[in-house]
Amino acid sequence: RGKNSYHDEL
Amino acid sequence: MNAFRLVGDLCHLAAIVLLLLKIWKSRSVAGLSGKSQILFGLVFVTRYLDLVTNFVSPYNTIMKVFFLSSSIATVYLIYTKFKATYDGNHDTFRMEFLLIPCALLAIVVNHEFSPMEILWTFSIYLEAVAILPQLFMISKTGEAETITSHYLFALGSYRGLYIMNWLYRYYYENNFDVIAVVAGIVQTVLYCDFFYLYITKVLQGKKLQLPA
Repeated sequence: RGKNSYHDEL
Repeated sequence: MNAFRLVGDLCHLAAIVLLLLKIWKSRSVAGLSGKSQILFGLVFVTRYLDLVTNFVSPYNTIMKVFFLSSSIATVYLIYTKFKATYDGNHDTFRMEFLLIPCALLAIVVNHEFSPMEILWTFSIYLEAVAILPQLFMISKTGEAETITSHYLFALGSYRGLYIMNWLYRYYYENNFDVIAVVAGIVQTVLYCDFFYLYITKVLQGKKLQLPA
């Protein structure tokens, strides 16, 4: 995945 | 996962269930903006591409699959099965006014210039404004069914609760994503007017009707 830090959110 | 996020997700889930219930029980999509639903469908498709590349948890996967499939089902119900009840004459917001700026902004303002990341960013920007065709439709017709109001309230609450979740993550996990937070605040602000009407009318047992 990319760099966003909320990748675990919906 | 903190409580704000869990309750936020449950509100999001409740919103979608309410929407499907409204359609199913009334056998009608009257008062619903097909355009908002197309935009939400696009939001889920572009955001959840990571379903096939990145496993987070069973909860995450199940919710993503449900959001994706229910939003596609809603679009299908509006434009095929219940097309006769769809009020297209009042659903006149131009989708390209939202799609083009969101796409351009996602290309310019993102965390990483890669296809997956740009699509994720696009989905965040688009989600923030995807409800506008629905709100525009209500402002044109001047009213909304009570169950549609409940749907909008749950949908607005979800992103509001996510803001609390982001504050929590900032303080306790040192985790912060400026793109999601700014877009989430914009998204929540767009519902403020509706929240006011919901609390002052729908919760008092009245139908949501705008002053003439």
